[in-house]
Amino acid sequence: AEDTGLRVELAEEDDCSNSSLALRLWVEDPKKLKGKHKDNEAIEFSFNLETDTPEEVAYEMVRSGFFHESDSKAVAKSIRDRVTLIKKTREKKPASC
Amino acid sequence: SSLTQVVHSAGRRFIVSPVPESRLRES
Repeated sequence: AEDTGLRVELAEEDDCSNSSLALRLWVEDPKKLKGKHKDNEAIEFSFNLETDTPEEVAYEMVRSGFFHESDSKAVAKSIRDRVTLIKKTREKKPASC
Repeated sequence: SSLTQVVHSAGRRFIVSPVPESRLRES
């Protein structure tokens, strides 16, 4: 995935049955972001695979003052990449989940 | 930890905590 300078990871073990994920996002490469942001803070949030969209979460993060409007695309993309990865992992190994 | 801050936005809860130094230099 193209590097947005942001990192998104599971904040908790994925139990695969729950549609709500606990994710954590932080700035790994501040140079890649346009707007002002707090770079030594990780933001933990829940993401529901069925009802939430990366763009919506990114918009809420901008509105909460975590990121600048110009970086909301990068935030949404980093969330989307991680969520897509998690969905693929879940499809591949339903047995061990 | 005391540095953890909870921010509510449009019904979603964001928990802000410091990133461990080790994670920052990992990339």
